[in-house]
Amino acid sequence: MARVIALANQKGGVGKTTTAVNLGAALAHLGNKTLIVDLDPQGNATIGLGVDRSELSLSVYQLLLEELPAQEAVLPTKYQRLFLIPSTIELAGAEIELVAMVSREYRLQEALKDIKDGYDFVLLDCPPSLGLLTINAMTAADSILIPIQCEFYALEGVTQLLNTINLVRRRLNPRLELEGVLLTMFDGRTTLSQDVERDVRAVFEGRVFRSNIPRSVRLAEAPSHGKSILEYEPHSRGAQAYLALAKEVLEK
Amino acid sequence: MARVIALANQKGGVGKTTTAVNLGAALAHLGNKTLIVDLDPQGNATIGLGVDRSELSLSVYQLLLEELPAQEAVLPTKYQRLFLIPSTIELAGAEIELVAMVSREYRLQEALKDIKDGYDFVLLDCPPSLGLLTINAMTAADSILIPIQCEFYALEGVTQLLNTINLVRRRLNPRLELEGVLLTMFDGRTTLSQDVERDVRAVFEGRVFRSNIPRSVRLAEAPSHGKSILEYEPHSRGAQAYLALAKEVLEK
Ligand SMILES: Nc1ncnc2c1ncn2[C@@H]1O[C@H](COP(=O)(O)OP(=O)(O)OP(=O)(O)O)[C@@H](O)[C@H]1O
Ligand SMILES: Nc1ncnc2c1ncn2[C@@H]1O[C@H](COP(=O)(O)OP(=O)(O)OP(=O)(O)O)[C@@H](O)[C@H]1O
Ligand SMILES: [Mg+2]
Ligand SMILES: [Mg+2]
Repeated sequence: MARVIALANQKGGVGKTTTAVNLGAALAHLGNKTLIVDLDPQGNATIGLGVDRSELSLSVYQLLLEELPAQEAVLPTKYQRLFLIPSTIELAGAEIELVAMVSREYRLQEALKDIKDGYDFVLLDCPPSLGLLTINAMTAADSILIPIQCEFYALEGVTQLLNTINLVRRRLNPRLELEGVLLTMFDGRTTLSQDVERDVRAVFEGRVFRSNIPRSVRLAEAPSHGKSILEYEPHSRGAQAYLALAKEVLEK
Repeated sequence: MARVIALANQKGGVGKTTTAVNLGAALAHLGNKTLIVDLDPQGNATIGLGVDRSELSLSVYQLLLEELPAQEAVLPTKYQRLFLIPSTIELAGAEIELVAMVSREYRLQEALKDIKDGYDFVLLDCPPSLGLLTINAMTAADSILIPIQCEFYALEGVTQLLNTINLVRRRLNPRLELEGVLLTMFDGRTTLSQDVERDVRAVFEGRVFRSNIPRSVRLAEAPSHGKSILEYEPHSRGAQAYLALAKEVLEK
């Protein structure tokens, strides 16, 4: 029985893709068959896993807009038990194309229905907006993991995100839960990070993962080699943090 | 005669808002009457300038969707010669509402037509997407300033952004030019930053500003005090870099 987790936050650059790729790699490393679905037209998760987008003919675009059976878009990655449904540049036009379609919010849920139970986890990497691609992810998901960067602007958008989650739960997907809030780019030396951590843990009491993801240049370097942090620097703080996060997710 | 500059990049978290606020403050500090227009539903520029969004009744939403005369939404800031058209949460629905409207791409251009010549500079802070809010900004703008974070994923989306700029130039706004590319969050100690700088300067030959904006926690702290970097830490590297950038923009 698969657990479908959406990685969502409309604030940009907070670590959604880095978490999708490295949590996915860590879950696979720990023995779980995992599928990452790249719903961002920028395709950073696709690139970060070393896939050449220009060579792709099938992607999540065909799933959403042409009812392609999902299995046909699934790619293996270099990691055992880790698979990907990539995104290509065509996805950039999808939000406007979806507006006019019937049951447009359910396209991804429909597309994943037949294949999701072949996996232990399905991770949905969302773009930095609350448009129809993110709404599709929230409708298809069992839960949402919210990465929050340890910086000031990070807290501002969370209310809007929580309102959207409630709206989706009421109207589109009654089983949608909060998987948890993840503090990213945490730099223990700055009071800014400490202040944000204190505020986030106060607001979300107990829904914040124990593991913080430290700010670490190794995490930013790994995608330029098309590698997960586990392969790029297995003993780094970033790799340890994502393994610890995977274990927390498995505990639930 | 105002220069209207859009700050655009669909990659999230690259420094669009930080540049809008601090370049705006620096231009005003150097004697130029400057208007910042916050086109991001997250309203980070509005918050970063110390404005309480919950108290606002008029914002850029009314300009785009209710043809409110722009002057009525203009707010003064605590800084002389620096003004703001704020954004509120209502803007989150604007992209879908705009889709069905006549000449939807020209709403901002129309709205700013009567007031822009009362300013030396108008800076448009865009959300992290290439949807109708960003298209409106590109249609209203004379030029585009592209902040690029000195990290790997930053280069990936630039081709898509340049394609969109060309599309807007061909179909909606023939005078649209590239103001320049700005390297942000530059950390000279990492090879990652040095590699990205080398790649960006090679790709954009001569269109990259001489001043890089250094990664500096002071820049991330300033908005939590509702202050520009010039007020928060006038002698910091961040403040010096944005003043140098303002001087480069004025040279053109
Ligand atoms: N813990 C970390 N330490 C240092 N750098 C990080 C960390 N996590 C992510 N990064 C870097 O920060 C940048 C933003 O991260 P990422 O692209 O994962 O965010 P995102 O939320 O997916 O962005 P977008 O909103 O554009 O989709 C990237 O360059 C990434 O490599
Ligand atoms: N030069 C810098 N050094 C350190 N931190 C920075 C710098 N510039 C911006 N930041 C911080 O990085 C984060 C992202 O910056 P900012 O919000 O300006 O980016 P953005 O492109 O506007 O994001 P979005 O895509 O969500 O609109 C913020 O927390 C900001 O305070
Ligand atoms: Mg991403
Ligand atoms: Mg912004």
